[in-house]
Formats: sequence, C-alpha cells, structure tokens
Amino acid sequence: TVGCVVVDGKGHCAAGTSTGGLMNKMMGRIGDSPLIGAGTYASEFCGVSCTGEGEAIIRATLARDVSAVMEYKGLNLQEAVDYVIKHRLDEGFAGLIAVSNKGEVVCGFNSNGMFRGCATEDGFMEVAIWE
Amino acid sequence: MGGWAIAVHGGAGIDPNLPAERQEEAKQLLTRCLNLGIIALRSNVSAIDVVELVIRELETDPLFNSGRGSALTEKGTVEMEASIMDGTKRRCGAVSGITTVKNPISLARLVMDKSPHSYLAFSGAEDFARKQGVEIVDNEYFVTDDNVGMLKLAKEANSILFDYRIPPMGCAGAAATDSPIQMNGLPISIYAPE
Repeated sequence: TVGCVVVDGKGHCAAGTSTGGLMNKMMGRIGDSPLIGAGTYASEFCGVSCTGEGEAIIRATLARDVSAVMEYKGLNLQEAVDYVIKHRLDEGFAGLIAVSNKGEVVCGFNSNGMFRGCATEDGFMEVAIWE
Repeated sequence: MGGWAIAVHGGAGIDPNLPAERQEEAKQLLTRCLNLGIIALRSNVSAIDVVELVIRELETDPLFNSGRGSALTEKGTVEMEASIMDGTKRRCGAVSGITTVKNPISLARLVMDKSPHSYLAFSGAEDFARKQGVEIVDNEYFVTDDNVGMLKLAKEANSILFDYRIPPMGCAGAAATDSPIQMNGLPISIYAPE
C-alpha cells in the first residue's frame, strides 16, 4: 500500500491511498484503502492515509477518527494520531500518515515498521522505516 | 497558516530481516517522491494535485504494493483499489477491483471530478476508465517476478503472507505459522497485513 497526505500553502488538506491489497487474497476482496473514512480521509482539519491490517482499519474507521477527535475533542494532530493508534485499533496492526491545516505532519504505527517519509516548508525532511 | 507539509508511506508491517539493499531502495523511492511533492508545493500546486502526482509515481515504480508491483490474488492476477479526498469541500473518489488501469489513483480522482458518484468498482469502474480515456495496460503489466515467487510461497504455506516483501529465500511460511496474531477473528496464518 502507498499513500500521500498534503497540506498546501493555503492550508488545504488532501489525502490519497492506493494498493494491490493482500498477497494470495480472495478474488473480490476489498480492503480499507478505497474506503473513505477507513483508509483515507481529509477534512478542513487534516488529511490521513492508512496502511496495514485492512480489516482492523475498517473496523476502526481509523482515518476519519483522527479528524473526528481533532474536531470534537480539540486534540492537536499528534495527540489525535496517538489516540487512534492506541485506542481504536483493537488487536490490529496498522500505521498512518497525517498532516494538519497548520502545517504539522505526524506518522504513527503499532506495526513492525512502516515505510515513510515527510517534509515541511521550514526545511525539515525525514525518511525512515523502523520506529 | 503554518506552511505546506507532505508525508508519504509505502506500507506498514515489515519483515525485520528485510535485506539492507531493499531498505535502501525503499528509502530512495520515498525520497524521490517527497522531492517531487516538494517541488510541486513550492510551485503552488494544490494539495489534491500533489497527492495524485506523488501516488502516480509510487504506483509506477514496482517497489511497493500498488500499481505495478501490486500483490497478487489467489489466481495470480492483480485487483487494485485506490481513493482520494479533498478536505476543502470533503469531496472524494474511490475505485476497487481495477485490473487494467495503469494509475488507479487518477481514476479515483476522475470519479471525484467527473462522475456523479463517490465510489465505482470492478467492471463499472473499468468501463468508466475507458470512457474517460485513461491509460490502459494488460493485467500482466502489474505482475512482477518477485510477486509471482511470493504468491507461490503463500500457496505452499496455504496462507496469506504476513509480509509480501520477504524475499523468496526468506522464511515466509514460518512468518505465517508462528505468529499468534489474529485478524478479523481468524489466525494470521490465514490473513496478513498489507
């Protein structure tokens, strides 16, 4: 699975996710990636793309929950990502990337590593795999 | 406003024994995609356009599980899916069961921009793609030798592999059978994370 989240200079957020799914999956299986609110979500608050155990991400509506706790609980992006990873994934393993309309960027996962990278306008850039 | 920001991912749940050269390849691809996005953002390209641009690049490279290099179904074919969302007006588009569209993320974008719907799947999505004139390729285009080997291992282990990026010389069967993890109420020996 691959994904990208962006907040542009106007503070507009967007998110996208694309995948081939699982190796040896059943024909017709649909995972979280195309499901708005599960694998992908964007609002005026943030953009989120998820990856990992699709069935767990679907149950958790993981991407939407990041935006929801920002909107309803007033959490900042880091707090929102930490909250959903810790409290919404049940026994599933997954990760996500997220940006906020304030130019923040956060990666979170409880799986064994996640291929990821991020950059911000102030010159910060990072590419990593493990925790 | 705090300025622009971008993040990319290439999948979660990685074999801890992934060879160093494969890790380096992944980092190089992620860096290339980030730089592509950075250049676009510095040119004031909109967030939604940058998302599509970067994911197209990831889909075109066979390294990660999307587009060319996608994981294979039980029949050795590729069925892809993608979605995209613009937060400004909460507009979205999604596709599933894609077998011949070179860049599924762009088809999802077209569903958002050019259809009255949010989500198209299988033959309907493929018909829509042809009407929109997107680039079409044979299903074989998406199939890589690495993934054919991984599917063979998965079938031999009668499982869906825990990590599809474990090289064919790795212990895929052990990864599938030793894990106590359950997924959707079933042991990971049947399912596994993307």
